[in-house]
Amino acid sequence: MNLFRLVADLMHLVSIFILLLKMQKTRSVAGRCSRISFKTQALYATVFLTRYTDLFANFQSLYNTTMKVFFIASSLYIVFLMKFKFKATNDPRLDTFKAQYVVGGAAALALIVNYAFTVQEVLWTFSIYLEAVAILPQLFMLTKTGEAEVITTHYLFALGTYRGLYLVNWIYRYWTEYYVDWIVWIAGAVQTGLYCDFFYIYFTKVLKGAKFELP
Amino acid sequence: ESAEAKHDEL
Repeated sequence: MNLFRLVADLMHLVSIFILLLKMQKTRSVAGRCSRISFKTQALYATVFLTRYTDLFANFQSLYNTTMKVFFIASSLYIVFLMKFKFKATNDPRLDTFKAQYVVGGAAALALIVNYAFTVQEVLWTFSIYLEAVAILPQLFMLTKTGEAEVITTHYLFALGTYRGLYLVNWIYRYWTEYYVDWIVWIAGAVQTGLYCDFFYIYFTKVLKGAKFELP
Repeated sequence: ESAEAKHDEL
């Protein structure tokens, strides 16, 4: 564990708390222009469920296990809230990204490009590929509505920072322990790349007090 | 080292 990875994981936690806070505060997932994509949240729940199949078999540390349990539980809780508790305020007409294609693409790629052709490894690889593109329905929704509530942008910023710090962590680990993981690196670079446009607008507008609005 | 063992990141 190094500082970059620790802060990255904490930013990931922060992003989930921001999302839960927003949902509880507005009692809905669809404020006037602050919509949260159900598809993205469902994809994240799928990511955690398929990645942490080693939860009981492979004990790394109390930290590792606690985080895994938290990510699985919180993602399922968010999906539950959106599907049942706040269903009426969730507008599927804006959540139109074709998620089945990225799920299919990630599954196909996981079957072809993996470290070992075992059920657990293919599921793990699938989760890595799927996480890389899981934010797309949310970004697509943002593009469609053209603007976002500040708290939604903070959520995306926390998520993007978590991904960016993982890149730094990999460089650090490469130099300090000769850690190499091409599947995770390439998927992670793609995932972080998806946030570039968002980061640009976040820094140039939201942090200067302006509303998040697409040009 | 098995492939499973090296997945130490979240």
